[in-house]
Amino acid sequence: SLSSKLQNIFSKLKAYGKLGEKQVEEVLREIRLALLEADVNFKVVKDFISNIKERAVGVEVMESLTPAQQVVKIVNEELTKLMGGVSNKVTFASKPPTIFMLVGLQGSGKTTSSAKFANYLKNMGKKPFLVAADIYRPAAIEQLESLANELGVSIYSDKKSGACKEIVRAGIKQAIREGSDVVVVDTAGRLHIDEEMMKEAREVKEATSPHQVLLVVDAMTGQDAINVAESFKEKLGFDGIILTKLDGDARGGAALSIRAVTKKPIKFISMGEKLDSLEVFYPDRMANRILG
Amino acid sequence: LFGASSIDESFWDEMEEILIRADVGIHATTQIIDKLKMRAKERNAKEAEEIKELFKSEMVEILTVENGNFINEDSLNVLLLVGVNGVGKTTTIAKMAYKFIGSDKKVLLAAADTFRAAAIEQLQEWGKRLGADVVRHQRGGDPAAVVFDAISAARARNMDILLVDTAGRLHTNVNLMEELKKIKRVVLKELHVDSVKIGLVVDATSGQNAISQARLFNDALGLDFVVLTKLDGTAKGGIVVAIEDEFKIPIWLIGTGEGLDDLRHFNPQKFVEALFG
Ligand SMILES: Nc1nc2c(ncn2[C@@H]2O[C@H](COP(=O)(O)OP(=O)(O)OP(=O)(O)O)[C@@H](O)[C@H]2O)c(=O)[nH]1
Ligand SMILES: Nc1nc2c(ncn2[C@@H]2O[C@H](COP(=O)(O)OP(=O)(O)OP(=O)(O)O)[C@@H](O)[C@H]2O)c(=O)[nH]1
Ligand SMILES: [Mg+2]
Ligand SMILES: [Mg+2]
Repeated sequence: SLSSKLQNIFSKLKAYGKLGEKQVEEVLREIRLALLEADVNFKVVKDFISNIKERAVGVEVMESLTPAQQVVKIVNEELTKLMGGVSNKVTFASKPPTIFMLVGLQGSGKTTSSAKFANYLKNMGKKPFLVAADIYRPAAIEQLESLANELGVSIYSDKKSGACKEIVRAGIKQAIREGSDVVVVDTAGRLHIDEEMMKEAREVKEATSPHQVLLVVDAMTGQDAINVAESFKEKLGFDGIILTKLDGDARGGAALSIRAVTKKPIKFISMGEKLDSLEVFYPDRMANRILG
Repeated sequence: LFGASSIDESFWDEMEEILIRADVGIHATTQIIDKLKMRAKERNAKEAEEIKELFKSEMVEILTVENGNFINEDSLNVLLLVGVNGVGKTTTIAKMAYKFIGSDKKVLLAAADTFRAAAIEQLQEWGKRLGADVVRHQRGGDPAAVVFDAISAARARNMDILLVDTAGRLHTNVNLMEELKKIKRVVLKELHVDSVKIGLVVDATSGQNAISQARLFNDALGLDFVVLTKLDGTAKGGIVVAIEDEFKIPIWLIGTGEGLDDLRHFNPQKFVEALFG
């Protein structure tokens, strides 16, 4: 782990009492290595390291009796700060139904997360309603229908429609008719550089006025995470992030990069394929995982 | 970017940034840079352009792995695609089928993802569009049993190629990795090892975790090839450089979109040019 690596450096350098600039450089190298291995964005790491350096050569570490602990503490604090406070509280629209729209790259986990989120809302005492707005992927509608059926959640789908806007409008009407108070809209995977598909997403957003747009991101995403998030923010706009597939050994540095650059909160993490595997996001736990 | 023609520390920093931002990873990048620094010294290279070309040729070398034929002309070939969730296995199976059918091969598909919602339906829809049959069982059934039946059907119908789609799974899930080993055992009971090829599908957007994926899938099954998908995005897919460097598994195909036609042979030269582009 990073803390034990840092301890190692300090014991080798016999850094008791004063902490020299050379020791700080060595520590920073280790931290940089850990963050890059964890897929944190190159530029975000650069900025982060210079922030740490500024604090590390400051008085608090220089005067500290346990410089290693001090540096680790600073790194953890800066990381947790960057990850954002605990912002997991799901908010709802003042007038129902509250509409959530899930977007993201192909295969990131949107359809599964839509169902999981509906389940989460159901357990909260809400009456969720799913809308299958992916009209492109073979059997995408069947996939969400199957999940809705498994959960006992109502769903609107139209296998004949070629217009997403119409599907979501009809879906919301149906949800209101049934007395549902939350609608979760699953959309097709799309590239942030696919102008046609980003335009469609904007149209669906305009047609539904969602309370929140959630960007679904795979935890194993590498350096490209920032391109994707910035693009989705600029071309569509989103309010929060769902980070998926954290049940593996991906360090999840993309979470830090996206948060640092877009300032948007991570709302949930997905810890598996089961429908009850959506969890609230804890920034300090994520910071620890990224550090390794 | 290469305006400065002198080779100073900022030049090497620039090269490091290109490679890391392409997901080559800090470790493989450091190794490549150290090697290039030596080479530059040996050749007394002074021009940035010259060193840049050396970088490219070094990476092409890493990415060029000796690979025999993946398809035998005169017997049934079984190709099994594996990988973590959502990387593009099912879609790649469809694209490969399209490619083989285009070369007049008789192709059969096996829906061995018996777990995920509508996984079987997804492959069946592709089969319909391709005019290829899909061997399937009930959802929740034993994937190895599906594969066994598919092999019998492939033999009975004198098929050239059987493509097996498997469920996405994390390489760290021991039980699911055991399930794959069982599928492999079932296949090898029926066919000679030369007729069976196992391919790992890797998403170009993935970061360093893909190395761990390659390692564990290779340890469990032995991998014959890699397919790198979603190269039509902005991710460079440089993770394959690190994978190649460590495991030497040939990269056979790349995915460049969601249509049947969006599959190409991996070309190390073109890939490296795009990475630096
Ligand atoms: N292990 C694991 N698998 C997950 C998780 N979330 C989703 N998956 C799996 O990831 C794969 C892709 O999930 P989908 O929900 O189909 O992804 P998607 O974003 O809707 O895909 P497209 O609609 O094609 O863009 C499926 O096999 C899911 O079961 C997770 O948290 N952990
Ligand atoms: N842009 C792009 N999308 C792709 C590519 N290959 C697959 N996809 C998309 O990625 C998503 C997931 O593809 P699947 O084939 O379902 O992936 P999978 O690995 O079988 O997923 P699981 O079975 O759930 O693990 C779908 O939306 C595909 O259309 C590619 O090369 N480029
Ligand atoms: Mg989907
Ligand atoms: Mg699949």
